[in-house]
Amino acid sequence: LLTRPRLDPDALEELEEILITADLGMPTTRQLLDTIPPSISEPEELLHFLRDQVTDILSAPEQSIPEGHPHVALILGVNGVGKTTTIGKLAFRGIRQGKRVLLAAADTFRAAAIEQLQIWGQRAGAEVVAHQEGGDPAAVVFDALQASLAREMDLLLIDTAGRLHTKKNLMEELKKIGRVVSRNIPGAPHETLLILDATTGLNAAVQVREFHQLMGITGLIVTKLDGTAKGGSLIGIVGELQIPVRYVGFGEGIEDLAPFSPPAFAAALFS
Amino acid sequence: RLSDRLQAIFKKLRGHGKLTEEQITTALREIRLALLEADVHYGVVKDFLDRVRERAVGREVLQSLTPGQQVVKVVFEELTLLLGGEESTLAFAGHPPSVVMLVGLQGSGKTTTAAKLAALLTRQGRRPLLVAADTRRPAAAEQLRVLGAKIGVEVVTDPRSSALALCHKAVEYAQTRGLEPILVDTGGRLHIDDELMAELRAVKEAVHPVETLLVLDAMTGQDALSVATGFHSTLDLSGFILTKLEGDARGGAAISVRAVTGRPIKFIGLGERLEALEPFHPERMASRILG
Ligand SMILES: Nc1nc2c(ncn2[C@@H]2O[C@H](COP(=O)(O)OP(=O)(O)OP(=O)(O)O)[C@@H](O)[C@H]2O)c(=O)[nH]1
Ligand SMILES: Nc1nc2c(ncn2[C@@H]2O[C@H](COP(=O)(O)OP(=O)(O)OP(=O)(O)O)[C@@H](O)[C@H]2O)c(=O)[nH]1
Ligand SMILES: [Mg+2]
Ligand SMILES: [Mg+2]
Repeated sequence: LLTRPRLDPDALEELEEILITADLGMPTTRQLLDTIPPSISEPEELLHFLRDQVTDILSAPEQSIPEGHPHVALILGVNGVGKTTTIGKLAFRGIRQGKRVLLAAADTFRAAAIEQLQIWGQRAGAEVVAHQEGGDPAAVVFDALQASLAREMDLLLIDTAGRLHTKKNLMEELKKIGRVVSRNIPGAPHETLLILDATTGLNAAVQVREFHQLMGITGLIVTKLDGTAKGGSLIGIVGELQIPVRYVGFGEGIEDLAPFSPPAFAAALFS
Repeated sequence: RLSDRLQAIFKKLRGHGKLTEEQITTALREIRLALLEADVHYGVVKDFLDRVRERAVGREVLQSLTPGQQVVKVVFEELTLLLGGEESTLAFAGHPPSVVMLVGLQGSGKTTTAAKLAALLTRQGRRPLLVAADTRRPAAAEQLRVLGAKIGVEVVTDPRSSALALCHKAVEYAQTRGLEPILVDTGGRLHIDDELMAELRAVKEAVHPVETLLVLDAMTGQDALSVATGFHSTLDLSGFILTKLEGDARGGAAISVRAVTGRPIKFIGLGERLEALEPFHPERMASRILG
């Protein structure tokens, strides 16, 4: 399986198990293990080396974010990953930074999605633009864009309905929302953030590729890292697509969000 | 596809030649890769391969004219056996009202699935009762209330009640109104959150559910094993419901949770509409996992 005769095969298998069970997938696991230089043989050294490799991969993408006023961020992802909750957390961060924050309740499909976002808005101190359940999400977005201009908002966060990337009509709807944003505010959306659930396995890579191809993803947010899942599929994703991870979610509370730290993530992977 | 890859490995064998050790090892490696790619847990794959190896060196493969195809057949059969064997139905208690508890990680689809089950039971001529026992998530009760209204099923809610108190209230209500079964939607939680797991255990010990079903997202990766083990050891699960299966996740988590608990997968969720719930079919899942 691996061509490093100087390394103990049991140690290698143990490493393989750590990486696979962390959801790295076999291709990324093999790539990583193949980078181990022949000079390394001690387990301590090995772990340190691999942590550095992972940190490097995750730090590589270009990190700058275009500035907008209002700064518009579109939040996307498959069902149940934590989009609405993450928007609550991002809104709170923005408010804490002294920004005027507006939320757009553009999930007009799922039962009580609007109410859920409105509660998060209240908790964060951000207003919410909403229509009726069953309405046109693009219309909500249009109103929110107008409101953020008229009321001189600093930050507009757009919540969208969860959707599987395999559903063509729903992906088309998303594309339409993107067009409404860019037509009404030049340069917007300044960020298109895909939310990934850390418990997701290798399908996470498919999600990123599909959403990226359709919308152009500018950043990733990984949620539910307070569980036992390690989110290792990120390594292959970031390596392949060079999309930066912006934040991590680690709980259901409004403050349970932090900027992504590659070394912290790498350390957690091997702990 | 796995079957193509295995054909290629065995095509060098002509007629009734003996399979080489190398061919078997190479075949097992391909199977291993396919299963890991499908998100089946690392350790579960190991055990599964031991079973396959035993059959791969047996007469059925050795004497086959198409050993590659035979190995695929063996893998498919072993997966189906592992996944299947039990009925996709809900149990009912000796005397009503039976309680069905839905549990699982955050966002797995419990609330939607509770309503789907209510819809299914209504179509089957029953009169179920939904209980919005998620007291934490913003607008959780409202979500279940809206879904219940769509299908004409009553929902027990109370913003000031604990999950336990709500369940007691629901049992009483069901008894007086002759409603059965009671479908309890609980809040998402981590298997490592002792306090929240204790809350579930307390509910279970109070209302003695005839079903304790783990609602699991089909795209769950390696973590499915710890999640299933965690929920099972605290609650003694009766089965699983795998959601979002109309997507393109391979669904290997199904193998992992079945292997580690021995409990059956009873239903699958195939969409967001309330009709999108079907009985689980082991052979279909096996061929999906094999890709
Ligand atoms: N433990 C944990 N739970 C989280 C985290 N982020 C979100 N959740 C929970 O995940 C569940 C789903 O969150 P939502 O915000 O509704 O997810 P969503 O992507 O908006 O879902 P849909 O709109 O239905 O697609 C909720 O129970 C949240 O509290 C996190 O970082 N950790
Ligand atoms: N595509 C698809 N989406 C589903 C399916 N089942 C549920 N969902 C969606 O998944 C998301 C989460 O569903 P919920 O029912 O809110 O999940 P939950 O487990 O109750 O979430 P928490 O209560 O926060 O733990 C929603 O957007 C649902 O519409 C399914 O079978 N397929
Ligand atoms: Mg949402
Ligand atoms: Mg719920």
